[in-house]
Amino acid sequence: KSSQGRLESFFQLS
Amino acid sequence: MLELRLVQGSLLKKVLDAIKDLVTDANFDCSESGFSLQAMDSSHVALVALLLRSDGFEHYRCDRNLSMGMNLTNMSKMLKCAGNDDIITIKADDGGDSVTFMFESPSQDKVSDFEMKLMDIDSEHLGIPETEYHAIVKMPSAEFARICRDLSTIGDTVVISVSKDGVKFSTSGDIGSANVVCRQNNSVDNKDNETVIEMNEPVSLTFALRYLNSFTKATTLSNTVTLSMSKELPVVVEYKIAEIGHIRFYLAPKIED
Repeated sequence: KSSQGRLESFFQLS
Repeated sequence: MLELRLVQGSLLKKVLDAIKDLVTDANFDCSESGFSLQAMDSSHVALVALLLRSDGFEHYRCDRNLSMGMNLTNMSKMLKCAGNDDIITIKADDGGDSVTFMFESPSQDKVSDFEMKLMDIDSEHLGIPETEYHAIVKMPSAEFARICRDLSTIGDTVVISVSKDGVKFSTSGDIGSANVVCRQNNSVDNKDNETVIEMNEPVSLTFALRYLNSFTKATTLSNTVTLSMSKELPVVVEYKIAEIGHIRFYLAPKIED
């Protein structure tokens, strides 16, 4: 089972 | 004061077609270096980064950095009114609440201007660090579009695996499963037909096909597409825009629970 990652998990909000 | 004259106006029309279904509202940032945009889709799974460098414009005047919030559906409506051969000029005043798109026919016998209201958009900018990717695949953009379209008729997600044997696209769904393998090839007569794989480490990531299919709307901008992948990082799907810049899509992978 897999879930959709979100971009904030990989890149920082600036 | 901002005045950007793009002789190949069709490029801007194509850019809008490529991003308007992914992103509704976005800030276009204008600076000395170019005309750019960074925006995420509403679910924060995909991001588009556009750059049109200032030296790609026939005339580029941007007195001070300007961020213009635009509704992309409305912008697309206006750009659809430009002919494919038209020269497009984007004009805005500092601190103004509108932007003007001017369309000139190649023979200069028809000139139109369309003024669009700007909007305030709270933009969430992501800092994307420069990364050495584990694998970079360059392939014909039409081939990539074909694979994404074909596989989405079978399943919702695709596993993209890069190994020394090539790049493999796999999916499965209720009716069955499918694998497409593209091997490195070298085309003597046409570089655009080549598939080139640079790999430091094998990598395998899972993505939602719905987003990849949306990215392939940029296929008209470039004959080739580049997929850059690293373990546990979003894939970068890049289309170069001839002589002027690029459009990059970032897509977060599916994560194993």
